[in-house]
Amino acid sequence: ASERKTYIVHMAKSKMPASFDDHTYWYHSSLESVSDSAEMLYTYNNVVHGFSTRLTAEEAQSLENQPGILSVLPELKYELH
Amino acid sequence: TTRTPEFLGLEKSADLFPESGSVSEVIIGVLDTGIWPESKSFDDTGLGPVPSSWKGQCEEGTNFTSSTCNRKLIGARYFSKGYEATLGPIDESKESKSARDDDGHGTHTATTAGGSVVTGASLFGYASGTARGMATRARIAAYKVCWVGGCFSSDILAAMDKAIDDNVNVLSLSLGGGMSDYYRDSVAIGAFAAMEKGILVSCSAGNAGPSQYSLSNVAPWITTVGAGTLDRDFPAYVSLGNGLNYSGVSLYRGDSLSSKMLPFVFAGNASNVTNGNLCMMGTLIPEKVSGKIVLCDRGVNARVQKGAVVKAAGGAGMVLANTAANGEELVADAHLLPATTVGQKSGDLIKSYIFSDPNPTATILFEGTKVGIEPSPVVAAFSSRGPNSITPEILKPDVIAPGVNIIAGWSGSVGPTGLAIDTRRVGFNIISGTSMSCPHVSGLAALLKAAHPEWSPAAIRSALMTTANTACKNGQMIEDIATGKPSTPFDHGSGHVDPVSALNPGLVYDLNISDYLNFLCALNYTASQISSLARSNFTCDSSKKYSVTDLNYPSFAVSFQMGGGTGGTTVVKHTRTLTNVGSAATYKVSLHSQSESFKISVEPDSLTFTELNEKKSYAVTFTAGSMPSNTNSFGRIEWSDGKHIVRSPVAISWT
Repeated sequence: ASERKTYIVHMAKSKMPASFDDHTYWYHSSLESVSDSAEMLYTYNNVVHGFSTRLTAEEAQSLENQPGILSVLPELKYELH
Repeated sequence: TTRTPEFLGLEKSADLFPESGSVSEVIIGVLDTGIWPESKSFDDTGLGPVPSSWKGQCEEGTNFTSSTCNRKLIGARYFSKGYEATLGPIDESKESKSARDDDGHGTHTATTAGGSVVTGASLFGYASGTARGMATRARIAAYKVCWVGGCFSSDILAAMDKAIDDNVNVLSLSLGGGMSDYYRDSVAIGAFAAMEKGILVSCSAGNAGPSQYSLSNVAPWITTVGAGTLDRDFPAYVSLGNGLNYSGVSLYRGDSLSSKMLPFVFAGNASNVTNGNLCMMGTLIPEKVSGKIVLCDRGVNARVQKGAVVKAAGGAGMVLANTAANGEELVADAHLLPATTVGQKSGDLIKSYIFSDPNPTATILFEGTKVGIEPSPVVAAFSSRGPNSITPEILKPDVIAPGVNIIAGWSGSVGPTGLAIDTRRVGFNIISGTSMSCPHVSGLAALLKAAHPEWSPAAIRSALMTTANTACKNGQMIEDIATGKPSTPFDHGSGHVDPVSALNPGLVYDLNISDYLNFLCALNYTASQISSLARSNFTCDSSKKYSVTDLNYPSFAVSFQMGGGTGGTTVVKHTRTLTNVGSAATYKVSLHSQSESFKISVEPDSLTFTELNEKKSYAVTFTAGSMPSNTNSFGRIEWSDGKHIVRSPVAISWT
């Protein structure tokens, strides 16, 4: 249960509280609300409104229930063709 | 690549293609294993300044400086945070923490799409000629997302995100990851954003053929590319002690067997393990193979590794026999010892000889490169096949392109087999896969983008699809090498790309963002799923009836859910809109169906266009009776003004 995996977190940018000036602060705040130690790997601007991070399953589930979170999807591995 | 430019008609029709200046404004982004910048294919002689639209960078890293790029290779970035988060820090003694390609695959795909002209290219003399990418004047930007341990979706998304910022025009991804819903699939998500910005995304269909439902990258905003052969072969015959010869293929270069007949042994009889026939590492008994030619069965481990295993055990040569999984498809390899690959039928006959003769002998005769092979193209057995498992109503793959035995640029840090023990270094390598066909289409899309900068990604894809060939050079229908029978739209999509015809398709099936959003509504995606995929607050209109069959796709897939039912007929309607990209003309429809099991009707049957970009719609009705489930049937819809043929394949399935 404590094992961390990479997740891609999709945020509803339109639901960003007015108290945030910048969406990246909102992303960080959302992440910090479920984990003291998780760090962002990437924040995405064009392809996704959101970020990728390492979370435990419990943290991922908790994050999914936060306001403004669309989905918390586990990372997938792709292969060359 | 050599030969494929001629095979696709690019050389003969060079004057039809856009001026070099406009092509040099097009930037192809390649997400792959990185790049080998020293490849001659990235020579920037004669190229002007980097396009002013370019916002990318040449990122520094292991053995890669900001000055490594030039006017050809204009960008190089790497994305490893997701990879390292899962598998730990990159071991820089094994792979470069930079865009440098330690694998070869990324250099191969990038040079295929947009490599400069290189004279005197070959692999050990095989496939010799002048190598060039499809769009020789296009610029290349490399985004390294694949590492020794794989390609991770967080890195792929980051690379696509950056490529969009950088202002690429075409994205080429020769990778895939199974079959997820579009809102869970990072490639589909990234491709949606790219499409919104007018970037054409070309992806490989996958190498899981010939099984049905084996496609990757099937989102309708992606151009999905399967693989076919070209008219070139590398014959290497097995000559048996009984006087019979069997044809195979090989890229071996080195000391030959001098036509000397050597003892011949089946690997399964030279091993103590049950799967000894596969020539896995450490499974051959040296005393039983030393000085002999060994017959190994294909499967499980890499083909070239089997050769290395035979060599390590003291074998003098290898015959690699296809099994049912590969049939008669012959993929050539640069083996480390004299070796050839034979089809399943030949393999079975050779095994019969080994088992029946008390002292079997053989030799291998290498014949070099042969061109003009017919029939060609044929669909590669490995090329993934439809139906589309995510949305059966969207026919995939879209097209096929050359993907078997393709020569292109290679990394200087790895041998042509990719094996650690292969110390040979080559500037060009010959490999196979839908990875190789995808960048052909990426490069062709770059040419079309240069010729028609106003065309959307959907219009470019439509031009490639509706002009694709379903017949070989000899006039016969394209075959599926897996069956030896004519291939179907589930194998070849709209057909084999014909870039010369695609320059002037007459009409196109265009699509914009709202068309795709309506498509997502038709899939009953929730608002949250749509927002995850498309980053918009788009809400499906509950009063509107959405239908997947209304997506203005250049092909038709119709799924009748009446398997095993009795009596009655079912009707499915599709609507399409054609946009005139040629001169004023009247197009008339012609309908073709392979069987009496279904009927096609089109209303109206004639469309008159008087202006450029004029749009006209038509409705198609597919009517079918009851058929057993898993039955497929095929047809096509063609619009022609006498000069152009705008062809759409039709695939009907009963489930």
